[in-house]
Amino acid sequence: STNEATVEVHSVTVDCTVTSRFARTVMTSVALNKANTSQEIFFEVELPKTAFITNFSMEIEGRVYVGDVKEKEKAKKQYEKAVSSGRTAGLVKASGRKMEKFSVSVNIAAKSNVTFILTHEELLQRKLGHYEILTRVKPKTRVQKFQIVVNIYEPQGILFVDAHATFLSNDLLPLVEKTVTDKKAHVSFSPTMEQQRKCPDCDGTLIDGDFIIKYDVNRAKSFGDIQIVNGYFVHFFAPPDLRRVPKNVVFVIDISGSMYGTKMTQTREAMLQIVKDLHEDDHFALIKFGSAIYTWRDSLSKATQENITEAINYVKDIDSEGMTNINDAVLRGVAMLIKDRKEKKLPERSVDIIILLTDGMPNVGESNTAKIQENVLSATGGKMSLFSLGFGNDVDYSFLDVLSKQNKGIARRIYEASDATLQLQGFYDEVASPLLLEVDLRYPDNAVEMLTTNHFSQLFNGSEIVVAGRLTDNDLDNFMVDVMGQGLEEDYKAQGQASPVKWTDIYPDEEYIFGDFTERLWAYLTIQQLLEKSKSGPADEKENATAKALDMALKYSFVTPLTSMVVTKPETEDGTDSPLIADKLTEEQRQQAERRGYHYMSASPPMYTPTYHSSPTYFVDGD
Amino acid sequence: PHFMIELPEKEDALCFNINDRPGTIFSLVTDPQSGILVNGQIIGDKKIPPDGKMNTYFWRFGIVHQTLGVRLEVNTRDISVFQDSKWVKLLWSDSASLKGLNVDLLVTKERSLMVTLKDSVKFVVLLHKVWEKHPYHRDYLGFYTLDSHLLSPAVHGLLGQFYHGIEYEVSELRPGEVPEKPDATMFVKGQQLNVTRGWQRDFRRDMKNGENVPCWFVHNNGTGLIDGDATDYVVSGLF
Repeated sequence: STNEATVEVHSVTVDCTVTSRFARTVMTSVALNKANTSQEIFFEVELPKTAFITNFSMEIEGRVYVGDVKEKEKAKKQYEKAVSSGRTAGLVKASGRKMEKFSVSVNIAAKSNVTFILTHEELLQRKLGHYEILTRVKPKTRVQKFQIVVNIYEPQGILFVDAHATFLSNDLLPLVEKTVTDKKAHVSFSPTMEQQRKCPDCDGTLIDGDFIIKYDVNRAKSFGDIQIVNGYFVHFFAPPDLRRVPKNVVFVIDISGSMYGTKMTQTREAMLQIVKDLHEDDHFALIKFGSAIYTWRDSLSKATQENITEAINYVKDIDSEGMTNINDAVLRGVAMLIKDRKEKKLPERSVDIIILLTDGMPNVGESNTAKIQENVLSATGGKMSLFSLGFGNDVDYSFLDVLSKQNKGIARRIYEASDATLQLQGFYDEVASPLLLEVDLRYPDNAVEMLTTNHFSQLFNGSEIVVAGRLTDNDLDNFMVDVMGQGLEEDYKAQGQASPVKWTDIYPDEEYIFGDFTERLWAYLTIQQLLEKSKSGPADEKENATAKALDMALKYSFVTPLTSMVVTKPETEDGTDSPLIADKLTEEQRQQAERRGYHYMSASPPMYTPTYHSSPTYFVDGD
Repeated sequence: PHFMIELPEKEDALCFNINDRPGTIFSLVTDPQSGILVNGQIIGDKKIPPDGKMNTYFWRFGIVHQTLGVRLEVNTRDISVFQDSKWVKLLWSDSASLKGLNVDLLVTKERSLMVTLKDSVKFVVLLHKVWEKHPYHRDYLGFYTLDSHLLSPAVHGLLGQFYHGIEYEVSELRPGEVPEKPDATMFVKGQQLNVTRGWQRDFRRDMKNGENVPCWFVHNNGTGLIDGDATDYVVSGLF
């Protein structure tokens, strides 16, 4: 990006290669300073928040400056002086719900070129029956060479590929080229300078928004699909045609004062739809809580038409009141499930789920969040899943995250916006259809090591289980795989034999692509899981997980919450050299940033920087 | 005067104004268990300023610690301390420190008085000096509680009732009269209030300009946020 007409952006290319769900994206931009004096050129790109930056480089006057991934604390220490004098700049900032922004600027001499290259990698997650590759492009001017190229290699076979962009007009639509063969898909988009033009007499560009590719692969039956490459294996498990397992779901809904208004309306709307969509085999209960706890009925009800109609009437009347008593509300839900199970009111083969929706921190009853986590874990005994939805920014996401993870669930943030109803329904849809419970994927002990998690409480419809590991024997011809789980009527058992993939047969001309993909996929998955472990569990396990995650992030050069990428810019004319640090944001940091943004922006004059004191202060003074 | 309840754990603050006829004395802190009492008297501008808004300020505080037998009167002119059966007078024009058995005082010339009452409370009184010949305004005081955790649960008063925290929830942010000051709905003490996001100044670090602290402003003399209404806090004497 540049504000000066004297900078010419020669090219912007986004080159994404996906191999067995592992995506590597290289974003390259070349610009020329046409002016007779040196000037600052900015490079700003957005990447998915699920991705790790792995590389960054700048080429200026024949010299290449490369980012270096270091332990976060060491990076900070190394640049302590610069940090304390405010001379470093964080390169990564949260941007919207799905992305984070990487930005760097550099001073370029007159008539010189600069090339920026940023690489990031991620394992695409299957959600609601597809994978998604999201590329956000916002060149500020038209670009001589603009190109997005995505190549997808899926040895399982590609079921479908959809490509669309938020900025596609009728004129640009035909420029999206898509070629899909059995195991390979190629999507490209490369408008000319003229085609990028926003209007006949202006210089603006049409290219501004999200380019989204959705695809799915052919689902392998029985034990799934295993790929072995260069001593590492990855196992994808999401068999088709499984019947859903009935669920017993207790909705625990916050109705405290802060839910008043739009949030309450959106919750009602979402709940009405969710209740209507309940499967007739499911059982459900509704608990609303402010300071007090109210139950629709004392036990779960089968989702018959009659019960759903009555529940709808109850939901319609939900209104806000009181404060936030999370502890007692969740415990009431747990007790209800335990009691109904004991009294055999629920199908034996079914899954128990609590869905907690809250927008604030507990402030009535037990308000110590650690104690609430302890109480809930002790009550559930780890036997049911707790999914938490944190509505808005006033709830501590990390509290909900740990609460859910300790109880076989996950937490999700719901952003306060006009589409909050859809966000709530979307999350519910993801977890609404459990297909298998207690899924175990087993491999011969003597053949594999460094396995990622191989036990999963549930497999949901539309998702996928991924396990990766290292083979102890590089020359392994095959190995046996066992998959076990609890299905609707009987236990699910599948066994298979995996052999190394012959990439040369599948992709005769492109074997070079696959070199280290499986190993990096394994590393990415391992680090993600270690980072999760480092948040909950006993202290020594947390420490261990953190140390391992750090080691691997350094080894594989991933910018994670434990590592930083240090970018040293060329010295400026006055001889100063300001290091830049690219960090990976955690969900909590994103939320805090949004929370501050909301408070400060809405509350303060533009130049104001607030000062918070560590202890409460109560004062009275003159205006 | 503006009242501010800063809640760093929530990264938030609440504020309200209380105005009444000049001369009115308000109870700011009262803790019957420890025998602590802080009352303040307000004063008005010299005459109504051109904007037609008559401001009131605190100009005099009476502070009593019955158990320790300490009594202080702080006003815009001087500071009087009664302890060990005698009165001591300190002037704002001098820096001074007084270390007693039960009370420590630290006067920073023309600026502030820090008071530490043994095992109970610590606070600062700020002196705002206004140009003597200012046509409307006059000197006034600010009162900042620094440490109140040792006070009993029974502590009350316009400030004291917040010493043990306040639970509230805010929702429905919406455009207010001024674009940068949105309105919202606050649920507090079982009531639903219309509040406005604004900011008020903390003068501890910058006596001249103050630091803006964003806060949820509760209208109508803090009605709904404070227990009862402002008139319930009017007392007849400084001690």
